Amino acid sequence: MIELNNITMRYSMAGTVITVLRDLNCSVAAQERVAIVGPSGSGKTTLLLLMTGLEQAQSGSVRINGNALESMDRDQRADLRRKEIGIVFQSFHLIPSLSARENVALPLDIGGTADSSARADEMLSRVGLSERRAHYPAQLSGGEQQRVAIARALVHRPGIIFADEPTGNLDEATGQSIMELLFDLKKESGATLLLVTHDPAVAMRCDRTLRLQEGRLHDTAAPSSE
Amino acid sequence: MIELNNITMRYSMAGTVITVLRDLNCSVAAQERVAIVGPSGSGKTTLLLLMTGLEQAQSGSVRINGNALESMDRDQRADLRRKEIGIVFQSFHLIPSLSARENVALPLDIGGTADSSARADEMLSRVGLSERRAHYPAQLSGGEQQRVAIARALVHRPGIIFADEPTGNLDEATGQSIMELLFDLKKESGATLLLVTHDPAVAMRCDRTLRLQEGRLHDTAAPSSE
Ligand SMILES: Nc1ncnc2c1ncn2[C@@H]1O[C@H](COP(=O)(O)OP(=O)(O)OP(=O)(O)O)[C@@H](O)[C@H]1O
Ligand SMILES: Nc1ncnc2c1ncn2[C@@H]1O[C@H](COP(=O)(O)OP(=O)(O)OP(=O)(O)O)[C@@H](O)[C@H]1O
Ligand SMILES: [Mg+2]
Ligand SMILES: [Mg+2]
Repeated sequence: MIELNNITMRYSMAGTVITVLRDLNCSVAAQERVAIVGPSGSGKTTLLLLMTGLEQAQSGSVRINGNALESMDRDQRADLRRKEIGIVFQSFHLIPSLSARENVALPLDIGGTADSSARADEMLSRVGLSERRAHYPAQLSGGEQQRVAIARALVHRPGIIFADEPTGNLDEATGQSIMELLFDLKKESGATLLLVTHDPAVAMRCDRTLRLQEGRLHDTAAPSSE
Repeated sequence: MIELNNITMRYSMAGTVITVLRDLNCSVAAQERVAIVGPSGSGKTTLLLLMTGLEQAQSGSVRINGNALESMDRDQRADLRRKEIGIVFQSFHLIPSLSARENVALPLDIGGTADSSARADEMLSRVGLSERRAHYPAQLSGGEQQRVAIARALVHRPGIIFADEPTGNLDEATGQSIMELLFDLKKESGATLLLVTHDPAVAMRCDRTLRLQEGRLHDTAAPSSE
C-alpha cells in the first residue's frame, strides 16, 4: 500500500544543506493503522509530504498502491491524491474564502459528486460542528478549524488517510471522539491509517508505532518506550 | 494584576449571535501561575484576546495592572501590550518575511533596544533553535514555529505572559523543556503566567486551574476533575 525505499531528503538553503531523512525505508500494509512519533523537527511532516507526493526526495522511491510517485508528473500525482488519499495537514490549510461546509464539500465538488453538501453536512456533524457550518475559518476556534480539516480529509472516503497531529488543538474528550471517528471510518471503508502524533494515547490505539530519529524510522514496542 | 468583571462577549454573524462568555468574572494575582482549560470552542482564545485588549467585550471591564482597557484607545492598548505583556498565539502569527531571529528580535527592535539580535539568539537557544535562526517560518516545522512564537513572547521579559496552547505541537520532552523555560523565566522576572492548555501535564504545574464551561469560569480542584 505504502512503500518507501532508500529515501534521502534534504532541504537546501543559502549555504546550508539539511539532511532530514537518510536512506529511510518504510512499508505500510493495506488497512494497517500506523503511528509515527518523534521529536519536534525530526522530519515527520516531511515524511508525510513525501508519502503523498507533495514533496519529492533527492533519491529513493515512494510507491502508493503500486504506483511509483517519482515516475508520475504533477497532474498524475494530484489525481492520485484526489481519488485515493485524504490528508489532514498540521496547519490545516483551509481555504479562507470558503465556509466550513464549502471547505469540507470541496473534494467531492472537484470529483463532480452530486450530493456534496449533504455529505459535507453529515461529516461536519460527525466531528461535532453542525452549528458551525456557515462559519469561515477566521470565525472558528483552533480546534474547530482542525476538525473541519479532518472532515474534509474524510468526506470522499479515501483508501488511505494521512493525518499530521490531528488532535494537537483538541481537549482530551474531543480528541478521543475524533479518534473514534477515524477508527470507525477505517472499519467502514477498510482504509489504511497513517497518523503522525505527539499524543501517546493516539499511538497506543494503532497496530504499530514507528519512531523517527536521526533521519531513520525504527519500530517501537510501545509508543512511550524510550 | 488581571481583573475581569461581568464580561459578556458575543460574536455576530449574518442573522446569528453567538454568546461565548456570559457575565464572566476572573481575578489573577501578581506572579500567579494560572491554567485555563475547557472544551474546544468553549471560548479560551476569546478570553485571552479580551485580557490582552485585542478584542473588546460588549459589556464588563478588563483591568491589567490597574489600567481599564475599555477606557484606552487602540494606541494606548498597543503600548501596554508592548511594554507589559507577552503573547504566544495559538496559530503563532509569525511574520513570514522575517527569519526566526528577526521575528524574535521584533519586540525589542520596536522598543528601541540596542542588543536585540544578541538577546534574540539567547532566547532561541533556550528553546533549542540555535541552528534554525536563519530559517523563515515556511522553512520550519510546526513545533519549531511554535517555539519561535514562544521565544518572541518572552524576549522582552514582560510582566505578564499569556500563552495559548504553547505545547500543542510539541512532543512530550520538548514540551516539558518549554514549561521549564516558562517557569524559570517566571522565577527570574517575577512574571504572572496565564496558560490556556489542553495538556493536563501543563495544568498540573500551575497554582490554580480554571475551567471554562457554558461561558463561565469555574475553579477546579485538579486539572482532570470532571
Ligand atoms: N523548506 C525548508 N527548508 C529548510 N529546512 C526545512 C524546510 N522545511 C522543514 N525544514 C527543516 O526540516 C526539519 C524537519 O521538518 P518537519 O516539518 O518534517 O519536522 P516535524 O517532525 O514534523 O516537526 P514537528 O513535530 O515540530 O511538527 C526541521 O528541522 C525543519 O527546520
Ligand atoms: N469571529 C467569530 N465569529 C463568530 N464566531 C466566532 C468567531 N471567533 C470565534 N467564534 C466562535 O466562538 C467560540 C469560541 O472560540 P474560541 O476560539 O475562543 O474557542 P477555544 O476555547 O479557544 O477553542 P479551541 O480549544 O478549539 O482553540 C467558538 O465556538 C467559535 O466558533
Ligand atoms: Mg510536523
Ligand atoms: Mg483556542
